[in-house]
Amino acid sequence: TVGAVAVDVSGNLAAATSTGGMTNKKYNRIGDSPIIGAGTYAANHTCAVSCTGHGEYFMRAVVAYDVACLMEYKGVNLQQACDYVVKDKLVKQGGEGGLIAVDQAANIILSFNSEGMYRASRLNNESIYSRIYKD
Amino acid sequence: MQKIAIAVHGGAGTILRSAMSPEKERHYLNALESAVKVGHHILASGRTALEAVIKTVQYLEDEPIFNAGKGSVFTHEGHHEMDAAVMCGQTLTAGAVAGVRQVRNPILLADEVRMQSEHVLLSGAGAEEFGRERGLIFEPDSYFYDEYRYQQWLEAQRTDTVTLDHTEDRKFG
Repeated sequence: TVGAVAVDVSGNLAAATSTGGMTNKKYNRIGDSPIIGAGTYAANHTCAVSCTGHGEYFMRAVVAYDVACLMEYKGVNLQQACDYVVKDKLVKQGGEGGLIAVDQAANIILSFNSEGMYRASRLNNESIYSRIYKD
Repeated sequence: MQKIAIAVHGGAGTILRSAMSPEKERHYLNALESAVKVGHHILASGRTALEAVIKTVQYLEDEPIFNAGKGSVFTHEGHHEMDAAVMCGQTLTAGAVAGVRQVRNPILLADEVRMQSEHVLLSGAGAEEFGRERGLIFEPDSYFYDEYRYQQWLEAQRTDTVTLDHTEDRKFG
């Protein structure tokens, strides 16, 4: 699975996700990536989110929308929302994976509960951050 | 002044350090950094976040080391079924496709659904038909063939398991 989230010079947010699914899957199984709110979501004033991992868990937890809702309804910041959903809620349910997210203030969160996540980001003209494993 | 930012991912899972050589790791990181450059250039030019994420994901779909587009894994039947979605925060418009085959860039098809249909999610043959009507590029199965993915599939078939990408020691039967 691959994905991208961004905030532009006008403060608008967007998210995109694409995947080839799971090896040897049957029955036209579909994961979270194309489900708006589960694997992909972009709001107007809160955040944009793209997920990757074991899709069934991300669908049941409505992960991407959950992050946006925590920010909108509970007033938590992006870091707190992502940490709660990925490292607490998903872990308790057994869901492995992670997400990337950005908010209107250009805060970038790359959060995962697995051994690693292929990830990279850039804020303004700062240098590119790229990692695979946990820091 | 409003800041610009972009982030990308290329999948998550139990990525084994023991299976990662320095050269392979550098290859993955180079691909991720190139993808970030694609999106950042668009944002730095004053263009939209929507365009940035679409072009960035399109770049990643064309990179065979990631499980999307050209690098998609094999289904049980030996095909490649791809899913994609895009959403614009400004307009709250969204488009998605699921279970599509032979579409070179599913993210472009998802964006066509967003822009050119009254729907949000199209699937399977119908989504492909829509893509052909919209003039998207389709590729033969050979375009999506990758020897590493094929070996992954053979192993999954042998053990009758379904596996997440990048998760080589955990399987879901």
